Amino acid sequence: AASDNAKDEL
Amino acid sequence: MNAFRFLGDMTHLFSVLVLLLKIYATKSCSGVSRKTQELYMVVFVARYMDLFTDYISLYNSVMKVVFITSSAAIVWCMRRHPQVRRTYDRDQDTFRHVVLVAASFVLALIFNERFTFREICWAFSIYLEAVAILPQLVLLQRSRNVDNLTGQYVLFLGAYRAFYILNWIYRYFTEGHTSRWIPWIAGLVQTALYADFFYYYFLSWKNNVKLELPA
Repeated sequence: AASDNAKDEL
Repeated sequence: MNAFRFLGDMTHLFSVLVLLLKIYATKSCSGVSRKTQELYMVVFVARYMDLFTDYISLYNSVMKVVFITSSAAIVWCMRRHPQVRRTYDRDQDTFRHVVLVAASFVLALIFNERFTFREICWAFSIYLEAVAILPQLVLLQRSRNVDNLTGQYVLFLGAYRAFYILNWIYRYFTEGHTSRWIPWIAGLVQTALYADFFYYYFLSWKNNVKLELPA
């Protein structure tokens, strides 16, 4: 989901 | 991974190394806000809890460990190191940073991607990071003279957020227009907070005078 790819950032 | 984000992570890493260098080399933390460092430690712990559950990449995991340990090391130095702790401007570093923690937490309860423990912690860390620099900026205004290492520290920290904004723009146009309001708005607020510092830093650099912040 959109929120998941946000989690690949530091 | 794109160049903007990599540059952002590197300037962020650099800002922490500059601060550690300043404290370790000079055995002094004068001009450094311990409250800001404590807030950053909370930011990293709250955001990187997925360190042990979700493996994204070696780079991602290594950087998370580095940020958590370096912010903890800085706080430890400022609280426990016999020489360093004496140089802490206790009576100057008076920002009530508990308010920032509470406000960020309430915001995270209201605005989050999903009402789960991890998402709320993540949003909390994003909001808290946006305002974590405030005690440091207040301390710089109070102590007026900004020693160059602390000045560079804030400069790198601001540059890191500016690179991240470029990274979000890049990702928006290249990875399908996913809108990520939480980091975007918080990131803009955070970078705006640095804007006035950048302005005075640039003036002092242009006029080749010591960085003086207006009272």
